[in-house]
Amino acid sequence: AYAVPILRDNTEEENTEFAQEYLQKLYNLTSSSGPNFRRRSNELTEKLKEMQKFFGLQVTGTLDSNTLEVMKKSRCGVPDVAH
Amino acid sequence: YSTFPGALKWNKNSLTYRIENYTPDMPQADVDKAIEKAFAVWTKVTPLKITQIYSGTADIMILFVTGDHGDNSPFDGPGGFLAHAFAPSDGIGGDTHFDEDETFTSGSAGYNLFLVAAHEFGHALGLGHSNDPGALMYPIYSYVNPGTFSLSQDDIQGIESLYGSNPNVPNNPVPDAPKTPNACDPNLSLNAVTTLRGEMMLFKDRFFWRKSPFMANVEQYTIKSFWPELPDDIDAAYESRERDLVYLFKGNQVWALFGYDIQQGYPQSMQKFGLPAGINKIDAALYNENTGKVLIFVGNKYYSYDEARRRIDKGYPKSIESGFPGIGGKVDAAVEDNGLMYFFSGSRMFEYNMMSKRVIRVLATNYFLGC
Repeated sequence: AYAVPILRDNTEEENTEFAQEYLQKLYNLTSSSGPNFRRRSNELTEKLKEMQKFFGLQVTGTLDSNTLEVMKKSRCGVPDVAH
Repeated sequence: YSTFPGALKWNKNSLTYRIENYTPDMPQADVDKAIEKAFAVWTKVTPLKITQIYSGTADIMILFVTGDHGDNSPFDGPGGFLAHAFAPSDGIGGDTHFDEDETFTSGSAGYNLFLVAAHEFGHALGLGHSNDPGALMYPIYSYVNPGTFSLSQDDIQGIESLYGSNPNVPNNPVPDAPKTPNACDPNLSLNAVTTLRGEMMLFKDRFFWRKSPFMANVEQYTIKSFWPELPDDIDAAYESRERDLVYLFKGNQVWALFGYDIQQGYPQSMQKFGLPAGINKIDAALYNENTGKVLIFVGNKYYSYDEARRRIDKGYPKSIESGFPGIGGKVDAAVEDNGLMYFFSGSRMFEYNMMSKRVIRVLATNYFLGC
């Protein structure tokens, strides 16, 4: 028997990519690719917390439905933190 | 509010703007008017003078563009980013770009150009984003009637921190600029409170707080950022567990929410609740889970509405004092939660036990807001 890769839910993948792009443009997340997975993952968590704090959301560092809902609202394209 | 690093600002009070091209969404004259009004929002509270020029390079160049338009900040098609502007400086500084893939209008459809432009010109003059949901400089778009629009205190304090106040306007900051309700204001009073599928929603002015049992903190939003069709300053609200609907009242109209969606076919007349003619506004409403009745509060009286029979029960109205001794004569808002009733009156909230028919605790109105 061999482990069949469990395809993560496509939507989850898309949401994660969407969130990374949002944080890159508005919260100075550096590029989401690169060798050091742990460092990248930590930075993503920190930037998520920064965005959640700005919008008065529960600061979880995880991409919960509330956070995603706010990310999907139409808005201004100027970063929320000074570039 | 926030400003850009180094508090970037224009070192002159007379600025120019030029509309380089026009969106086909609106008549050109309407675009001119929206842009002019949007600048006026800021010149009214500062010493700044901002005039339109029709050729050459202006301090603030205004463009309608799509996708990648050469400034390293590409737009993203319909929705998402609506526009952006650059902080004060020479060259691209102050320039303001609108995403032509959006639909801009003079009304509430699509995105109101005046509102988007007023926000972007805040950036063009040196303001960053604010995390005050009632501020113009809040990053998320939320429609408000341009006819009644005014900068919030937060916006005014921000722009005046850069340019000072308008010497020609007698009292500053503008006294009637709206302030966003503060959850921790000890004098806070509320317009309406309801549950919604386990969450609690507390309404005040054009805002509401959303409290979830799963989250420690409470989130504040403008009503219109969730439901553009709903009015501000609602009077009352209750959740019908039977119908899984939340009813929201203002004046003699009622709206219904199914989850976070506005139910089709609303608003309807409040008369459907069978209240006596002449009642054009209620103060509060709550759903009594024990009896399945809806208690509707009007002045110092209350009615019991039977949802199944769709009519007011016999023997009503009764005086609030007789029905709920100890909570005072009139209520602003009411809600049932975990088998207890909560009556809000000014800055006080009465926790009431329907079984023992007595007030258990007198708490602050902002008790649920996690201060």
